[in-house]
Amino acid sequence: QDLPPFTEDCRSDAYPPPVKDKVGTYVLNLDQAPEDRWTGLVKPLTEKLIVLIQDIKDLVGIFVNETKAVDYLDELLAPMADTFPEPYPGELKGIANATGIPLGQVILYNVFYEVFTV
Amino acid sequence: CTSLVVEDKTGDLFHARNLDFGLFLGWDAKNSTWALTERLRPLIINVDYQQGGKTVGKGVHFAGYVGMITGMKPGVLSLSMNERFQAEGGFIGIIEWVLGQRDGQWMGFVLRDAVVKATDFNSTLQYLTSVDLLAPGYIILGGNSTGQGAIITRSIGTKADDVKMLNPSNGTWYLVETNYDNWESPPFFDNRRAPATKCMNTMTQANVGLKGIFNVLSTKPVRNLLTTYTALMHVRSGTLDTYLQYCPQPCFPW
Repeated sequence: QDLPPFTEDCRSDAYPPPVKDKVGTYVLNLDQAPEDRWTGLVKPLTEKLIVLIQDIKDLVGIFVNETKAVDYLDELLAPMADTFPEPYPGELKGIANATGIPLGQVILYNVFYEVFTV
Repeated sequence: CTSLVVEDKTGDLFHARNLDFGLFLGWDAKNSTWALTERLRPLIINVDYQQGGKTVGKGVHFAGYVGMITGMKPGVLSLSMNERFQAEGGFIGIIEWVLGQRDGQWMGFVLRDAVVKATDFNSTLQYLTSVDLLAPGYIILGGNSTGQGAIITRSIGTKADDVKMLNPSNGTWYLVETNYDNWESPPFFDNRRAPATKCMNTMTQANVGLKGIFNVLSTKPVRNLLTTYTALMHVRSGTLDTYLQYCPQPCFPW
């Protein structure tokens, strides 16, 4: 199309994609307590989550003192959990417990869409 | 992001989306990729919501993010949400929330509840057109019957600026939504709508299916450096297939 090689003619060969790229499935049992239902998914991915959130913190650090900002965010955002509708407070606290990531940062990750629209 | 909701000649509906994220959130010069986008990809997972051992919803998540921005209720409807850039963005909603004004709701939570509790396309369409939101966005909805496809253009608060519907009988057999209001031309520097439209017309309605719409979403620049996954949804069969997407250079940065 218009700007090769950054654009291309309409693909007709992309499907099926490689099996290795197919995403797995996690069963979220809503009969389980909110605090426990995500643990089976997030606990094994703790390192990857920490790296992701560290990336966001590093970006914050470009503009302000990272340590202070992160402490402030934790202090500001953690209490927000209890203002969310059920079952989200329990789910977010459960993820924080399972991964060891501070609750404020788990909340930042979960409201990032609202933040990012700026 | 790019979302498609498409009706084939038999009145069957397909919904698919590219999830693009990570713009300007760190550039990895060594690999010429957006840093956050690469961090997000390993966290992508399909989630099968079950109650009493029965599936009541399906969604595509970044692990740890409990809201839903891509999902479906098998047999009932499919949903995807694309970001809308507005001066009155989500940050204002957050400030209102922190200051104690709690009638607005968080996008990911609202959409997850709407999908899991959905009974039909029309009541869900009405709800998502008016629910009080803290952030703007485009909510793309697909159903299980002919004509059940919509792009709901939402501002913050209870305002919907526009609802564009599928209308196969007058030739609107598909809807494309990227990140710009559908009644205006997208900016010249980020026009993924034209290539997507061109490829949909090249495919034609006769060839609508998971394969055809995956090919459209895999075509550069609809697929770009920010694209983390493509999700394919077919409500009648309850199919939600998600595939990681990459865009090796040379590739559009967004």
